[in-house]
Amino acid sequence: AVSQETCASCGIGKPEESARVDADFVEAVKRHILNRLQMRERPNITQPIPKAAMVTALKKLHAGKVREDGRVEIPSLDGHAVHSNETPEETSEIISFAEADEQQSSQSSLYFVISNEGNQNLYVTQANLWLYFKLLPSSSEKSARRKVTVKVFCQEPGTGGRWNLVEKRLELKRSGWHTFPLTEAVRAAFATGDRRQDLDVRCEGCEAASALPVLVAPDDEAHRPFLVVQARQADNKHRIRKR
Amino acid sequence: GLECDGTSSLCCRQQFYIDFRLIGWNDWIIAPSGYFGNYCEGSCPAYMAGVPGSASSFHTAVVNQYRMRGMSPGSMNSCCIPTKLSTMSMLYFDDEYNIVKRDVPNMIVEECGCA
Repeated sequence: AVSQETCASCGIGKPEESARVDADFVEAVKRHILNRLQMRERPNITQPIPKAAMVTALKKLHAGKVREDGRVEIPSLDGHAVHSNETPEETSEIISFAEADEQQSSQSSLYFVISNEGNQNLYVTQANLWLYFKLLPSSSEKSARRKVTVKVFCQEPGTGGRWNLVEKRLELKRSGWHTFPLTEAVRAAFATGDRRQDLDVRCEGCEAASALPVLVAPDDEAHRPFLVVQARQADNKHRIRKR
Repeated sequence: GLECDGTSSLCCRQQFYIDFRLIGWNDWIIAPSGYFGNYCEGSCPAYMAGVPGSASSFHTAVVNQYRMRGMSPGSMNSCCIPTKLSTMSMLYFDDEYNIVKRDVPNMIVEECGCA
């Protein structure tokens, strides 16, 4: 048999061979990306996040710019690579969107699930809940200065019932977003490995002020509440280092 | 810091870009739209080992010490490895209702060298 190399017309093997090499290489790169994200396999997107909610969150956090064609650009990645001499710290920002518990009748409850896929060994440096308050047309003039007290009850994971409270007084001049610090509650949730964070949102004075917090409302996806968790890799002793 | 252009067999950086759309990953990776999976390849002849600057490393320092003592570290060839890496920022969906923005260090090979 004429060896593949010298037989010009037998070159047919070449493209297949190089295609196989490329396919192997693509698989290797895929594996590399998943390893670096600490994932076993790519996530299975069962319920896509409503586009309106995603665009709102990314715009609010400048985490990404959404272009006309729908593509998203990350500002810190505008075409240049980030060089640093010291070991760069691996930081994560997790944006989790609120979901409503069908079982729970209360209109004021919602929950977040921050999966641990790719988030092992994370230390929560900051966590904030973003809530949108909508102002309804008010009949009386006095509600022009609409002062309300918002109470966010967060269920402490693993305690079966204890709720912690984050309280904030707001003066609502127009509809808009407001943030509530939940670092302790989310840090506790991460520490126990329980990734579900149950919340109950109460607003004293909202009725009189003709205002209401938008929770999980299918007809108002752009104002779905979201939780922003800033985290970094925990100290190295826990991390498995490849030799 | 050489770029592989097919004309030399010396240690160089081979650029390799993967468009996430072509591998069906653009449904869960929001940004960037692809990954520079560059890699290093090529030979490191003796005269290239220990190239000063970013390529020199502890290994090269040891090899030079051997040379100064007249001991030829025959088996200690230098190898063509990444000598400058950069961080990649990624924005992606995970398998819950989350968007994750992550700065993954040492993800993109910017330069190769013999060390």
